[in-house]
Amino acid sequence: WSRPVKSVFVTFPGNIVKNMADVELAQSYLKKFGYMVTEQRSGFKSKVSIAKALKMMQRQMGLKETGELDKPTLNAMKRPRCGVPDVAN
Amino acid sequence: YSIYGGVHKWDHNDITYRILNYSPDMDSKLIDDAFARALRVWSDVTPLTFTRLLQGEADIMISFGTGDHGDAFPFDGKRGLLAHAFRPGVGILGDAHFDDDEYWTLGKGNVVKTYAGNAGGAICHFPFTFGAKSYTTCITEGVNNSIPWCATTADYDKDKKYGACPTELLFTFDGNANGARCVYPFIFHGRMYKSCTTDGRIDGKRWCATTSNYDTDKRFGFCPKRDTAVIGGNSEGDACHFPFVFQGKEYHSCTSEGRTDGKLWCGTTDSYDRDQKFGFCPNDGYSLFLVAAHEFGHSLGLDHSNIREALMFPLHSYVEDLSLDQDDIDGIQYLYGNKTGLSPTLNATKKPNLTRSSVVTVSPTVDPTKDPCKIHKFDTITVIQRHLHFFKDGQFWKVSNKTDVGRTGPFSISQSWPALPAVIDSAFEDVQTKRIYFFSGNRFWVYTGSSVLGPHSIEKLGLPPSVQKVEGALYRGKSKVFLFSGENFWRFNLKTQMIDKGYPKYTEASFGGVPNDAHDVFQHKGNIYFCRDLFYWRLNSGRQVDHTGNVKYDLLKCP
Repeated sequence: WSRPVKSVFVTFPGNIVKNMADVELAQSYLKKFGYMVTEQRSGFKSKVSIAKALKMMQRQMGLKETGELDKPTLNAMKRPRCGVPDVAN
Repeated sequence: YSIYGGVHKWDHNDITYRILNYSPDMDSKLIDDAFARALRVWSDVTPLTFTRLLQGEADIMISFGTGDHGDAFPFDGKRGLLAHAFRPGVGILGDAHFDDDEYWTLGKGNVVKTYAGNAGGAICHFPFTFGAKSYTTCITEGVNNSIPWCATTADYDKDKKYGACPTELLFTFDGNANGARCVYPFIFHGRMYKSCTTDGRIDGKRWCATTSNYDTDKRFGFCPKRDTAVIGGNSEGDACHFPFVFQGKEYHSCTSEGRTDGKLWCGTTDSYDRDQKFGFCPNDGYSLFLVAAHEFGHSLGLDHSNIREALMFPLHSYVEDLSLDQDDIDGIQYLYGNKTGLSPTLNATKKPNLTRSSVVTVSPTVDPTKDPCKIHKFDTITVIQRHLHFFKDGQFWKVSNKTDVGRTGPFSISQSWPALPAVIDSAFEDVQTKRIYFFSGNRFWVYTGSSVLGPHSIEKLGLPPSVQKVEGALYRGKSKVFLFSGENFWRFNLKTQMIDKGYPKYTEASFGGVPNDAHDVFQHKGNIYFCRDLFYWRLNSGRQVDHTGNVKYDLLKCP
């Protein structure tokens, strides 16, 4: 029987440890894809709260609309996707 | 489905496209084929045709780029954003860009086209057996010229079908050497190179000289990506070096040792401990065909859908056999019609039958005490039989859509539509069938001429129980109606008599610039009106607020 090998974890060169907090990631995502600030066609900008923006994003992605940054929402934000904003500008 | 604000579509059906450059991940012929098949996804269900241009300006210009690639939407390296495209129009509009930091395949790992050999340029078959051993990459076993090869069937020993794999020892691409092979060693800036290099370039592309001295001859080409090339790490494009040493131990294949993320990696020199050179082992990659089909949907005028199964859903997932979701088909056919060229919604030639009245004609019950110009808020405003109808407390007034002069009324709701209550929240006319739908609270009625069905619960239409009333209705095309309530709206399908999948949507996300507490929504003379009290926000055909005004003075023609 082989003995379990104790893994040694190393930091690989060039690996940038992204310490971006989940909230920062979410804010960046919500802004990038149009949920956070809806630039309206009349020329006015209306700021949307994070909870509301999250709800919009959750609805778009078919997730439970909690308005909170829960795990399914974070996972969806980390999935590969198209770069076109979801909320048209 | 969603389309861009207003209708942005090509004004011609013979769309042209041009491929400006290629990814080194796949052979150019495979890329050509992936794009052609992706366009065919849409031409199969519409009257659109796609013609490839080799030069000049095409409607859809296709290119690969990395990071900041010249538009306002930079890519973000590996994973994350895969591609983007612009809605139809001139210039950059219509164009599709693909992130070349991604590993582009057909979704199932390496796609390696062969050269020379006896397989006619077929794709490598991985795994294949050779000498009773199984291989999942191109190999140099059995040859004496270092050119990697693969079998193009599962069993080389039986079928003897093979071809050479892409290697700079056979050819280069782009550059200025007409595809000549690399010459090793070569001199660049006085230094000798024995392999492709990224030195001297800021885009990270691997290149080589095609003569023995770049400094004097200036001839070069880019190196084709070998199927064993690593992705990312600090040795992009180099091949794994097996065996390699890591933490004093020898590895003969990719490993996840030393990593917390489980990614498979390898050393690209014989000792990671000494050189610290590594990269990630090739994975399945992203299907260029699937991503391109999605992007071309944008290029044709579709926005993101919120149906998970739809091709136009914004998140990428691999499917073996793509078939468009009905939502995608509905969307693209809304814009361009079906294969026979008949558009279900645009350019409809069928006119409403004006000879058959669905409204029971009654004489105006003139009541001088009921002056609509003194009303501060109407129960609902809608268009029925080309007349704007203003409903309030059991009565209504009409203003002709056509003549736009004067108004008639008040008329009694109970005389015109006896089954209805005094307060109507919303109404619309199905111009195809002449049926008129009335909503009050959580109930609705359907009038056809003088016959009526209802009341029914609005839940029967598929609206959730939380909807207390329908506050606005917007007839869209032949068979769809947007129903508004609160800050949401739903799309009601008149054919199926049900709410479509993917709803509700936020009103403000689709109709920018209007109040989210509007209580009347209707279409009048090609514009959309959202009303709050006596004020209205008018959206033009491009869904842009182009005017705000007063219902009384502008629509009701009050003095």
